[in-house]
Amino acid sequence: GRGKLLSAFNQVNQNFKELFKTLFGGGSSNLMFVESQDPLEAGLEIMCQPPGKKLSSLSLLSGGEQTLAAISLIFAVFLARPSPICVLDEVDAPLDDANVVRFCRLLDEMNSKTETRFLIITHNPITMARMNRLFGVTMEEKGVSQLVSVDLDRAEELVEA
Amino acid sequence: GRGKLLSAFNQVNQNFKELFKTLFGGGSSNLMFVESQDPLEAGLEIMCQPPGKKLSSLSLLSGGEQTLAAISLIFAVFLARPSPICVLDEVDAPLDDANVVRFCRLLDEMNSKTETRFLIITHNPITMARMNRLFGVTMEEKGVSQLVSVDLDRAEELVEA
Amino acid sequence: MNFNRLRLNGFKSFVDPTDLQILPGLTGIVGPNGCGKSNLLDALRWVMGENRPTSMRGDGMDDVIFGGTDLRPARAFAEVVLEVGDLESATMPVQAIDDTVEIVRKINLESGSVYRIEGKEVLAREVRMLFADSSIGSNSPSLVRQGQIASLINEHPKSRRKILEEAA
Amino acid sequence: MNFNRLRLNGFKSFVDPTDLQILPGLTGIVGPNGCGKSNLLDALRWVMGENRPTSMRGDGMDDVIFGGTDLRPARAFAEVVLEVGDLESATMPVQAIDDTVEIVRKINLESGSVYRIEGKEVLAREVRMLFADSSIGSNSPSLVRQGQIASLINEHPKSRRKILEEAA
Ligand SMILES: Nc1ncnc2c1ncn2[C@@H]1O[C@H](COP(=O)(O)OP(=O)(O)OP(=O)(O)O)[C@@H](O)[C@H]1O
Ligand SMILES: Nc1ncnc2c1ncn2[C@@H]1O[C@H](COP(=O)(O)OP(=O)(O)OP(=O)(O)O)[C@@H](O)[C@H]1O
Ligand SMILES: [Mg+2]
Ligand SMILES: [Mg+2]
Repeated sequence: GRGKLLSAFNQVNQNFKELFKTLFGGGSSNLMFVESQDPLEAGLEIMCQPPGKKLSSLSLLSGGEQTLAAISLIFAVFLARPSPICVLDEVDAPLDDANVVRFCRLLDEMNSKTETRFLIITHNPITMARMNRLFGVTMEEKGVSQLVSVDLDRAEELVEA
Repeated sequence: GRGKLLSAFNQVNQNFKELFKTLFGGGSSNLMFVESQDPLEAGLEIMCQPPGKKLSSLSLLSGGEQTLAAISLIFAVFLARPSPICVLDEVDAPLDDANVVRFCRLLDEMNSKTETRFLIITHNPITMARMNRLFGVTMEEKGVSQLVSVDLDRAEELVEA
Repeated sequence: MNFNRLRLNGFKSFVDPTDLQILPGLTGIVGPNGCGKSNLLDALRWVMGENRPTSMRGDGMDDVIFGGTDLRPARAFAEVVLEVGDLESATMPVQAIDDTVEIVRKINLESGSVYRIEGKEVLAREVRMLFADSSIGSNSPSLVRQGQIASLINEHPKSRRKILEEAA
Repeated sequence: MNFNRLRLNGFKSFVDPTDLQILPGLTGIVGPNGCGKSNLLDALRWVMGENRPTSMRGDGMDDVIFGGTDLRPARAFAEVVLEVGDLESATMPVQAIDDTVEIVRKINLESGSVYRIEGKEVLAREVRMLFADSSIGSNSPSLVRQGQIASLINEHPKSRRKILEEAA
């Protein structure tokens, strides 16, 4: 119980620190237990120091920075215990172009380290361009969804309804 | 008290129905009081029927559809009592390209109907291109923000950090 | 375990039978607002045993059944099939004929869900155990719903700690 | 009332004096993640009398003072000036010299905020009333913070009803 959670915490924290550095191109971060000595009762706090900025809790960061930190945590847990499938629904929405590229590189890294199959739902053309393949969902008939294969080059058309 | 809220409700509901139709290119919608007979105690429910789909509460819609419905409500309140300034922080993030264009046309309409000055924070190149002017915020020195004027044509460079 | 394909029939906006191949590597899913992308994730989590309608944006479980449009009548049932392969776990409740296993969940209007593994009716609990043995479940941190990152950021630290329990 | 310009000094990441002109029509504000765009909205709401630090992503009000970087020391105060014009309302607590009025809020480390209208010290309440007379306030639905649309969508209907009270 408690021992297992602590050992998971240590592994996830280790992964989190590395992934944060990768996504932010520097800086530092760590997870910590708060509000209780007992890990089974405690809260999980996320401390972040983006490059050149002060260390602060997650809540003081910008929208895009918070998203990158959350993505680092999600993949920190993922690497500790990889799953057969990983589905991300529009996680790149708050990211600027430079950060979308870093996010995509992280996906490549996760893909090379595991056997996991990834489904990435996105509106972002940069993300689309970096996928191995694309499936489009259309509603030619109102209210009725259809799945279609999409040429990576034709992706633009599908996004612009 | 109660009378004022009811009259505001009616005006906002009227505006909401029209704005919804404009943003969705059809369909219908309405606001309703729920959970109490007393408007000062009641909840505000948002019923939406996008074109060709069934009427349902807001929670059953897609992320982008929910955002458009919420934008309709915000501007329905705005038109009932226009403010000297309106600031929108990344409200276009969940929208696909076609809906971003509809959102921008709505901004043009709000701009023409009122004296309000609009500040639109965005990462979306379509939105940027439809602004009257752009200000860029940069952090050349880490952790220190600077405001700069941006040439509408040079906007792309600034977005991609 | 490998996830190979997801087949939908009458599930939310996927009224017509739909076959999603799940291939190795990175597969992008694209399309305009409201076309059905998030419904695919709902279908996956649903066939894996998700039992809270609110976490699939519904009030009741019948909300996953195609509700009809101006041109099409509502359906009386919804069915999702998930084909998985390469099962190493020994807690398989059924014998697989080849190396792949079909998990089926079907819901009939006003009469609840039925689960089958390789055609044999099983309890919801057995389906969840099958996936749990392979480090995945409908609430796995690897299945990130739209808006879930915002919840992770804004939630209370005590509720956020639960994400660690998935890694433990 | 017209909002003409917003000047920041030592407010969050705007350590150096910054002058944002607020012109008629649609002004776009752009830049990379974390560069300070949302901080501009925080500054506007702050000078208008916002008094809940959590609604500006801080724990305490001192969190709006520039906290320093590797190269720059932290500041001891933060100040924001808002210049408004064309005031028709009669509840003006001070005489305007021309048709424009400067509202200033300054916070000193560990000693709270001071408000001035045209140089004369006033209570926070008087600043809020000035804006309320012109149908705007730090919690106006016209000031849509990042993530606030998601809250509007997900919040309980009773809490959502409050948006109507702004129009009443
Ligand atoms: N039971 C149902 N029957 C028919 N249609 C349904 C049902 N449940 C949901 N829908 C429809 O599915 C649509 C939502 O699909 P979904 O959430 O997958 O969109 P999306 O592609 O993720 O869009 P976005 O990009 O905006 O997130 C809604 O318009 C809704 O009307
Ligand atoms: N008191 C402070 N002193 C110095 N820097 C601060 C202070 N408060 C916040 N910041 C910095 O301001 C940055 C956030 O700025 P802001 O939220 O305006 O970014 P943004 O441009 O809106 O980004 P995004 O596009 O990701 O939403 C954070 O990186 C934070 O470190
Ligand atoms: Mg979606
Ligand atoms: Mg922001």
